[in-house]
Amino acid sequence: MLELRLIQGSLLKKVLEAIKDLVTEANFDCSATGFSLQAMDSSHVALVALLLRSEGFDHYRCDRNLSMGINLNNMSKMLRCAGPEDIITIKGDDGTDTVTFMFESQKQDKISDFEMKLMDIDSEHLGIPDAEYQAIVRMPSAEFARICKDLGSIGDTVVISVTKEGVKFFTRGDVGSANIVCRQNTSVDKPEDSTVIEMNEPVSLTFALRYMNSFTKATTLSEVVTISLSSELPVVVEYKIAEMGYIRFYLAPKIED
Amino acid sequence: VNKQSQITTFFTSP
Repeated sequence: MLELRLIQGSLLKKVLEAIKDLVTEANFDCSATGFSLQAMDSSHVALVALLLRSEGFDHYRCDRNLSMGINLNNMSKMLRCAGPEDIITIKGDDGTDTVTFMFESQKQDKISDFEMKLMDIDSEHLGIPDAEYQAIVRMPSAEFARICKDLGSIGDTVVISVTKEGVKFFTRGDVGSANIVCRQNTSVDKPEDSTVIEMNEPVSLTFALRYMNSFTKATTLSEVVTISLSSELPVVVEYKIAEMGYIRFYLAPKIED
Repeated sequence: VNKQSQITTFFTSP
C-alpha cells in the first residue's frame, strides 16, 4: 500500500516537466526515505537523480519498498490535468499494474482520479560515489539558464572553467565564439541572487550544451543552481526542491580523443 | 576533437 499526499502538487508537475524530455521511461522507487528516481538518458551521457523526502509530504505511507515503472511522458500528460494549486496524492498497491494520481482542489470541491498503467522497466541502478569536487559554483538558476540558452545559439559545446577570477562559459561555432564570465558576487541583499565560487583548484571541462539546456528545464524548481566540477568526474547540476529534496543532473564530459 | 564520454564510464553498478 502506497499513499503519498503532496500539498504543493505543483512541485511534482514541475519535476516531470524538468525530466520528461531527458528520460522517457524510469522506475520511481518508494521507500521509507522518500520518493526517488534514478535514470539515464538513452545515450547514457546524462543521469538524473531525484529525491523527494518522505518528511516533505503531508501524508506518506509506504508499507514496503515499491518500484513503479513509468512512462514519464504519460505521467506528465496526467499531471498536466492537475490545477496549479491542487493537492496531489499518489496511490498504489502491491501486485497491481496501475498507479492513481488524485487531484484535490484547495477548496476540496473538485476531486479527480487519474489511473495510469505501469510498465516493466529493466534499469540498472548506478552507484554514485561521494566526491570532493575541485570547484563548486552557486548561482541564480535563471542566470545559468540564460547563459546556456545564449551559448546554445552559437555553439554545440560549452567549456566551463573555474579560476580565482570567476566561472567562465565559452563556446565556439560557425558564426564565431562567445565568452561569458561570472565573478563571485555576494554583496547583494538577496542571497539567492549571489554567485558564490568555492574553488579548491582550477578546473576546466567541456560539455554538450544540448544536455545543459535540457537540465535548465528545472529552473522553476529553485532560484539557485549548484554546479560541481571535477576533472575526473561528470558535472553535477543540482536544483534543490524547497524543503523536500533535490533534482541532480549528472553529465559526462567531452574528453580529448 | 573532443569525444563524448558516457556516465557508465564513471559510475558503475554496485
